[in-house]
Amino acid sequence: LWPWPRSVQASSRRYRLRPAAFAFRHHPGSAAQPGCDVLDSAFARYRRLLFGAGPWPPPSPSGQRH
Amino acid sequence: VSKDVLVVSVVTEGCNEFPMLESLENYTLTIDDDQCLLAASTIWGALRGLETFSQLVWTSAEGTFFINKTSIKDFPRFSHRGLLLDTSRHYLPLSSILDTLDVMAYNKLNVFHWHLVDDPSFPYDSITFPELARKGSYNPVTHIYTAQDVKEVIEYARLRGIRVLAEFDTPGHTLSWGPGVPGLLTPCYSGTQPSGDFGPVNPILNSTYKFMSSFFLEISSVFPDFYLHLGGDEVDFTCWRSNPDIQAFMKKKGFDDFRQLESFYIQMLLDIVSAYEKGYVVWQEVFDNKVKVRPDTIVQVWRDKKPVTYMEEVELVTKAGFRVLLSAPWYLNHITYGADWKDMYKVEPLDFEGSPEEKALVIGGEACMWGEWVDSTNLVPRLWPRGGVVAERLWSSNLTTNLDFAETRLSHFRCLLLRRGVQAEPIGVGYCEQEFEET
Repeated sequence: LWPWPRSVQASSRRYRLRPAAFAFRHHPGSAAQPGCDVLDSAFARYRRLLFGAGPWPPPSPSGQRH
Repeated sequence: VSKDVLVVSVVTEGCNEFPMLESLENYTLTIDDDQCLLAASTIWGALRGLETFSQLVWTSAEGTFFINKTSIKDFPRFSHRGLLLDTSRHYLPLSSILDTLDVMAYNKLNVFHWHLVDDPSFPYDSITFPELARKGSYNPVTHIYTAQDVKEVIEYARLRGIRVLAEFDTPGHTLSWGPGVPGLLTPCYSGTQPSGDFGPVNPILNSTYKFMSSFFLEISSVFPDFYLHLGGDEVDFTCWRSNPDIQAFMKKKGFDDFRQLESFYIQMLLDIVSAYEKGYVVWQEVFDNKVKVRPDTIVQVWRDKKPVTYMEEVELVTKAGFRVLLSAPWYLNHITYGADWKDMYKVEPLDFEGSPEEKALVIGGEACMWGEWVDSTNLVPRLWPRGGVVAERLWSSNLTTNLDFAETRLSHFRCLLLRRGVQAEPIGVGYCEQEFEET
């Protein structure tokens, strides 16, 4: 992590993220809901940074499959 | 077990506002069996948490994405964590500025100090005074920032939780203003004759203050941040000294030191800007020259050793009750061969003699990239990851100082920047798992 946070507790237990299924969501009780442009655009930005811009899985450039 | 949703919750309403110096950026991030939750006081804190979340995700050799069970509580040490970019010595295309804002967000920097104009060029396309850019920019068609460009920068920054602090330095560093506003600058003399050269803004004419009132009325409405940076550094008195009208004005006012004349000008300017209900940041010379300023003025310490060391200067400014921004040790345009980031990392902004109240007046600092030797061809590798070193010093706890720990993480962070398409330079030997052609 950079910059280093105030307090971090981490363990080796891990969870899988499935790009096709993963989403950022507003908590129902949050003061920000869909339509909050700062967070909506950040959700799109970070999804792109994490998994790329296109659909998941990305199509093979030649259309062929392994 | 899969995690398919990161739930984001913020406490305070306010999606259409601009970030401010006082904005809270704290967040907690909890990834465990029961939840995958990012909670923050404000949307600005949520942005910081999203960045942290993105850095926690890793990919296995087979290409599967994972995140470990993690609990993070985080908040910044300083509220002003800035990056100064000079777009006058060399023009930077709009895309370079926007790309820089992206990388600032990756580093949790939150103030873009836009040093828009200086001696060589005036790229800011003023609506009220279009001749400034028409006659003062490198090229009035291509090398300017239009009203739309400025608006785009401000919005792009807002969406990343970054304030835009615009600097219009006066009375010095203003040679590019001269062609667009005849009579604004002081005519220099050689003996009894005008030499044809011009010096700082002419402080003895009413027309100067009339112009400044109109110009800063526009600037105050274009830039939404409460603060403007008014410069005030490196005023060369040679030209003022040579001008007989200035000499007569000095005599009439009873000034025997040109610093008094500079103070006279700056006080008039500060009154103008204050009337528009803006606060201001000034370079340390304004304080050194004992200009009377408002108590809420922010003084930026940029000089390394003169008149005193930068830490002694911080001590003097805080003792006088003013807030401080530190940038003297963080001039990224100064480069040396090797790992020069370590000296920047070792700086402790509160390492001066002072009471807790005085230390609380240090509100942050800025990494500075002056433009003499930097344009869009080499800006990125010179900025990053070294700018991130300043970012960590300003965000992380005062106990986060271990150089080995920092080196490991910074190398890894540089690889993350490469993956995101940022041409960050290496900080030592090593390699990144992914070396992307597009970088």
